[in-house]
Amino acid sequence: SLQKPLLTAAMFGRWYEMDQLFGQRPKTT
Amino acid sequence: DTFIGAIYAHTPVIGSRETGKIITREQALEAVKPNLAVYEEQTRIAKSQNADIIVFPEYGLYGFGTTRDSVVPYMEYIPDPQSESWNPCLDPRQSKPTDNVILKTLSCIAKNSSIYLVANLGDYQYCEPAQDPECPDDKRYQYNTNVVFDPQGALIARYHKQKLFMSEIVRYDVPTSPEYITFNTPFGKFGTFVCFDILFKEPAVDLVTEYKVNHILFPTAWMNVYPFFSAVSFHSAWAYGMGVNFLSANIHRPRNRNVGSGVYGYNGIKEYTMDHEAPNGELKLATLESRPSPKTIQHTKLENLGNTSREFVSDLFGDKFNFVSLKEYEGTISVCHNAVCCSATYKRTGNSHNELYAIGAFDGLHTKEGTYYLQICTLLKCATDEPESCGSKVTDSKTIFEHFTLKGNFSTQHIFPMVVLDKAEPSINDWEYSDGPTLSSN
Repeated sequence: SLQKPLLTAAMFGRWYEMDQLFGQRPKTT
Repeated sequence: DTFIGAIYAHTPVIGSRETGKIITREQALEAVKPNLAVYEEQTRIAKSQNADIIVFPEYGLYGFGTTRDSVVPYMEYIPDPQSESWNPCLDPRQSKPTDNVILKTLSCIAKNSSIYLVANLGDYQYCEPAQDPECPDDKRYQYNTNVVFDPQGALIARYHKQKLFMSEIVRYDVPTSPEYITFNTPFGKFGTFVCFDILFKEPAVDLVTEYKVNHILFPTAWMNVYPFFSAVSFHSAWAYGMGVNFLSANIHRPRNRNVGSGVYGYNGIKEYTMDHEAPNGELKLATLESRPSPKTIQHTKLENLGNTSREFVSDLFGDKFNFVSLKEYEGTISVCHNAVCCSATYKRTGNSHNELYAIGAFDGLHTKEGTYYLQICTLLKCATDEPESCGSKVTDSKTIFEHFTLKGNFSTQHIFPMVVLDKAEPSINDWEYSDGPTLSSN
């Protein structure tokens, strides 16, 4: 069990296939 | 069946260098020397504690603040170990167009302590525009590069960073295609990549799913952004989600939010350091299984996650999340954003009702410091009691949850669970992640 107060719980999902659909932003400085 | 992995959270010694000023090779080597001395000492200490492998951070040898031209004196030509065998300590030959003082020193550090050593520095590859249409105008490729030496000092791996982070593009080039660099040891198969690479599929995810590595070596110069992009939480979540051991060495510069390194197991954090007050970094070691066998989690798509109307919208690192606040001491609430719906069942203790918590959902393209598609479910503490503070940086909490369960109906199988506690400390092995996907704790 948690031993301290909770700050954040998260399920961080990455949908890699959608990256290709949108394409990568042009490289900038 | 096990081995001992070590990381050193190094504070690069860079002196009073002026940004963009071009110095001589001799001056650059003088600047790198104190960092190499720290590497040597920490490697010796790690070996005295029976470490088998040690990882040092990205930019650990000369720091940031260089331009494409001013980084050149710090770089060396690094030959491809897949096409030629080379032990710089035993054979310190001149490798045109640069000398190899840094590579030789790193090689000897590995050899003298009989340990695998991982470091990061710039690689200088000469090219001719007449033969190579991609060759830059200055006739050289410059790569942000990881190198690995074996316990005899031989260079056994060289990896060029694929996903440069923002202004790095002014300093380094991108390889024409992702490099999948692996090597075998008596204690399993290793892969390596660098910092921002972790956000993308190629090569990071493919090293695990296609190349079947057991362990990842990860030099980084990670700048913490709360709540999700905090180094220890994010990197350990990736290790857990991918089912691999993960040795993460971050540079230690608290003023710049570069804090958080550790040895993360496929089943939870083993050791970590994230001391914002300490002026110098720290060495951490942990025993890891040589061939992890993570449990397989099938992410079946959930249905009927309840009332899904949003209550308010708030910004979380550039993304507009839909949120619903936790109004009662206990209950079940849900929220959706585009195709993602999230549900939380929770119970708080009675004396902690005055801190605002909310559950949030996001399904969209993140574009703030890079472009990548996210689906996120979160239960978080808001920075103040104002709804628009939900998603902003907060590091302190008093609220005790007797239990919570967070579920989501994701479209992707690549989900990285994380739980962060008061003082932004990652929680270690005190939560469960299971089919659903479901993240829960008592």
